[in-house]
Amino acid sequence: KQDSEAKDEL
Amino acid sequence: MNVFRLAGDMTHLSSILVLLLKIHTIKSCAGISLKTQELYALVFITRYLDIFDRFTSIYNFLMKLIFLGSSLSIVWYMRRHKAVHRSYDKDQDTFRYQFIVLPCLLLALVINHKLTFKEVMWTFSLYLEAVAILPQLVLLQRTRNIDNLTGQYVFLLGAYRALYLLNWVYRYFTEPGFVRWITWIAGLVQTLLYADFFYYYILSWKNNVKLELPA
Repeated sequence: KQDSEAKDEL
Repeated sequence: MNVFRLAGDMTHLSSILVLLLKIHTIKSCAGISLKTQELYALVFITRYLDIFDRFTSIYNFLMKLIFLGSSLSIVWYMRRHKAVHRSYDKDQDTFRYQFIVLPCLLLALVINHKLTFKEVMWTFSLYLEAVAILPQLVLLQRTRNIDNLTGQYVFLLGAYRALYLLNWVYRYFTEPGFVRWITWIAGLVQTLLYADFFYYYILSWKNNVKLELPA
């Protein structure tokens, strides 16, 4: 699930 | 969001504002690499493909719009605005795109979390951002007179990366299971590229002399 979690940063 | 992340984003935003200030008010882009600016525009386009279908927060959404808009407008100014374009050091800005873009694309195809278009593009944007500063650093080294705004621009970009590293360290210790190898390694490489510049920037600031990088 890393891929979706990683996108809260810019 | 922690204080390092927010400070990192604000530093990133300031770097862009410093560059826009130079371009918009002084009508000059002397010492600025168009190649680096175009690579940054590509970084934001490929990273924010999900801007309309993945909503995390108003803050993230607005910042994405600002980064996309500002990077595209900087490229537009440097290419299309007559006075700004005249000040562009085209002959010095010789770094080849393909040396950067192709390896990043290949790496993103091989090392990613999921082999889908959006995911590969997102991973590509991380690798690309890590090395997109290279044409700018090469140009700086060739420029005998680095003006204050250009020096500050690169310094703020490097500071933004350093603050993101601190943000990850903080998140690692405060959020259980927070591990992001691809983001971390790309971010670490990116920050290390600034080490040499930082050294000379701080030296020139301490000795109160004009910034000049050794050939």
